[in-house]
Amino acid sequence: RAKPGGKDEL
Amino acid sequence: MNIFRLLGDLSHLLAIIILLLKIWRTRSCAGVSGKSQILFALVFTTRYLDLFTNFISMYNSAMKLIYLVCSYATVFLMYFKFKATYDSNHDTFRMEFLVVPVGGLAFLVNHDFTPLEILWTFSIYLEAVAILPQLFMISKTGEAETITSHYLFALGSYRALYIVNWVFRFYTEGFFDLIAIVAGCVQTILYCDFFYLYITKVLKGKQLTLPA
Repeated sequence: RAKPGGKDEL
Repeated sequence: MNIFRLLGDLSHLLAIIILLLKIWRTRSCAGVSGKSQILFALVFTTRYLDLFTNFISMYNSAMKLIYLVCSYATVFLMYFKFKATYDSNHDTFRMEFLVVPVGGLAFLVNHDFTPLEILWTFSIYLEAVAILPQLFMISKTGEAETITSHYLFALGSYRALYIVNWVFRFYTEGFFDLIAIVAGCVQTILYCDFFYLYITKVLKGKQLTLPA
């Protein structure tokens, strides 16, 4: 699950 | 980073550049929905606020900046420089019908109830439906210029490639982001009808026209 605040995708 | 994501990002970049070049070269934005372009500028603005808070990589920051600058440049060309060619009487989709429900949903369904996270969620939901004014415009006029259809194909392929990337990441890293996946699937489904017309008409050298 994605870390809120740090998104590596565009 | 995997090949599907890279291809998705490049396809997205290609779409944005096709549209900018089309407008610049023909000195006209006829057939392009300014509403969709405003919504995309809003999508990038609300999603990439993390440029100021999180550094991921040079690639990540550079692409974010390029998307932002290009989307604002497109809006500028449409509403200022080549405003006379903007087909506003065919671009009648009401943006508030998308922005308001999407804003409400972002407040209700998100990973974390913080301003940046809600704005990111808003951008993901809004991106899924931001193309609707453009598709609505094409359905009103019944046709699209070939270059506009190339733009739409590249733009639709981007999210379809991202779906493959998410499947790949799920199996290789155990990573998944349900919000992005559901919205990305909705977004891709909206393009299906267009993909069909693109493959059956544009790739055979004909202009994209809607069946009567």
